[in-house]
Amino acid sequence: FSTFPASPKWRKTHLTYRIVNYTLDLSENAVDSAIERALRVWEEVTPLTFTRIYEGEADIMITFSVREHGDFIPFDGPGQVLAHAFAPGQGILGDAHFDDDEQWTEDTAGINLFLVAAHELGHSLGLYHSDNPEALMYPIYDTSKDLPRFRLSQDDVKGIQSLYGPPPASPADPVVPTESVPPVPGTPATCNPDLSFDAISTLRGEILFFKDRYFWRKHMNVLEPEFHSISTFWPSLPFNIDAAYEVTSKDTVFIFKGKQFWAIRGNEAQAGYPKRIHTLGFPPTISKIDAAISDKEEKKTYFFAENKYWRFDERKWSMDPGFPKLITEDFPGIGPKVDAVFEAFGFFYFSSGSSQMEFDPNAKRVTRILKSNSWFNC
Amino acid sequence: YPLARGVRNRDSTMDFAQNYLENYYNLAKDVEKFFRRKDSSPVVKKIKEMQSFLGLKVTGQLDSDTMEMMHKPRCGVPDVGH
Repeated sequence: FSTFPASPKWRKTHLTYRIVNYTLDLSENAVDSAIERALRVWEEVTPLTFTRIYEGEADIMITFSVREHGDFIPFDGPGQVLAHAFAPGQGILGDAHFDDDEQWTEDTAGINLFLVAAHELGHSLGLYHSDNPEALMYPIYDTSKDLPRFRLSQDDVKGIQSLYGPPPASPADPVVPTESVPPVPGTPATCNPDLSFDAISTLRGEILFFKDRYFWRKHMNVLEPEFHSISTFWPSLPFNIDAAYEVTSKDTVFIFKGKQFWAIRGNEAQAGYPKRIHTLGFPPTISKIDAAISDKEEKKTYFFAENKYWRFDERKWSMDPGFPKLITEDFPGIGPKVDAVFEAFGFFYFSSGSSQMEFDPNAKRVTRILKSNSWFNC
Repeated sequence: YPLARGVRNRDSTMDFAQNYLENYYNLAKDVEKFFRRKDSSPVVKKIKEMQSFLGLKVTGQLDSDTMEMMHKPRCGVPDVGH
């Protein structure tokens, strides 16, 4: 691998990006997904995180353009140069430009946008070209890579970690709970008594417990949970999610992070996402959801944010009037704030830090207090 | 006709290669034309540098393998000199 001269790099780990315009070759959702997945490639192996912004100057401005496009390095029409990007820094530095005279595609029929974006964003983060043909940062476009299960080469990983180091260790004890994933420093420990969760959701009869970049997959009939990286199943999903819930009638799990939400069905991310949470009817002041659960009998979703909750009508696809209300008002013993919630055996299980409250929604009372990881057969 | 076409093809190949080396291997513009090529020339050195970097056999010649690789789609990231 190599870096730019003087090895410029970002002096912060939380970066912003903005998709300034779109190619007509692909749907906007397809472009969004390709860029998000490309960022995730680098996010997975560094302490870097990326937040999308929709206006103003982002650290990484992403544009599609043809020929001369304002940086004195014109594109060359179809073929040959596909894109270019600048080393980290202010203004145009860090930006990624894509030649819209190429035929951009989601597959390899044309030029695969994800693959090119992942390469260009490597430049945006400070990597220059590699002379290793296996590397993503090799300058020649190569579709022989396994795109559905794309992984960086060791050369790319060494390169980017020479600038930013490895991902941060989890506060939990770095012990690997099962053999589902290889031992990676920073993996949260299944039986750590202080374990808390980012989000919990059911999925086709199983329970998914999300934490950082990982999730545990617990089947009721199997004692030991499986442990996986989120990106193994859903490469386009973000890490460190805020909330998740399943709508069984739609066979869909909705995943929330910040002001956006995604939809997955099995291990397929659904087209048309992410969407903005405000399209659900939240006021502009709400910037994230803490937890969510769908009541399949009532066809209502309960969204929890800070010390309040909203009720959403899944049939009308709109918020019920009269909300938000205080959590403590209708869920006595819960809150004031929750991390995650899911339903099992007719009970709601609220997780807050390392504690879990079993709540009977009919009796409206807490029936048991457990450890958050009580489902893991510790 | 065949001769003229051959000359034109060779010229366009050399123009392409010169532009390629200028764009991606920091070959100084206008230092030399290909017809003055000799082993020690900056152009040949740049061809060798490129062949080495791209994992090709280092010949200093614009052979078919080299030209094929140079015609593949690639990243046009601005080089350090820009």
